Amino acid sequence: SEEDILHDEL
Amino acid sequence: MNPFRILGDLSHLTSILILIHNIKTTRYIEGISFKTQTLYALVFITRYLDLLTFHWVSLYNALMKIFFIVSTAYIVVLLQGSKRTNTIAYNEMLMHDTFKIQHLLIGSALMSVFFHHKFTFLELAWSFSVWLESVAILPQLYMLSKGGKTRSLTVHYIFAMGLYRALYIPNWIWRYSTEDKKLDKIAFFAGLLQTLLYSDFFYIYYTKVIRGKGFKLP
Repeated sequence: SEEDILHDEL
Repeated sequence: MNPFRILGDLSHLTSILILIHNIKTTRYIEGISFKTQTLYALVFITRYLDLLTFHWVSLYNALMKIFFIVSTAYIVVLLQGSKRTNTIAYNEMLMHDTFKIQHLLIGSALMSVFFHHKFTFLELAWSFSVWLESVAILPQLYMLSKGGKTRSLTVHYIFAMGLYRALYIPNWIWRYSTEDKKLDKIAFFAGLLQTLLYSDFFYIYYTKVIRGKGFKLP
């Protein structure tokens, strides 16, 4: 399964 | 995290605290766009829905997200609350707040359908919020260009907001060069657009308020 996209900026 | 990112986040946080301080300590809310502040509240609520999944990036990230949601919602509540306590100022504020935000909402929704990382609810909401944030200042800009009533919008608030946008650009350059040429294109292009609008905001503020002030002084 695809990895979750991590939005690390605010 | 690089220094530009940290300073950018801190200036964003500071700008919100300055605005809250202004609303609470002065009676003048006329220069504030209720629509812009409502859009910012919507921006943070739709962007940080990932808080609910508990896949948190870091404690810093989660706490900042909670701060941005709570503080912008609080600003909207404060402005709305002035309807009862400061009716004249409240009506003044709404009277000049005439920008049609439907276009911004529809435009951002369309952009999120065209540009997103994944076709999932969370990712569409994230993209929508990024595009909406880039244009959310427009009602404020429009109000400022028409009336120039900016007593409660201090130089400090605009400076801190502009600084936050400006600092995110060297942050992306830093990240692009250090993190394997990775760049979030949606955040980058929407961010560029937003920075351009802020430079316009500052220009109008400068010509209308700083230069105009000399004429108004008794």
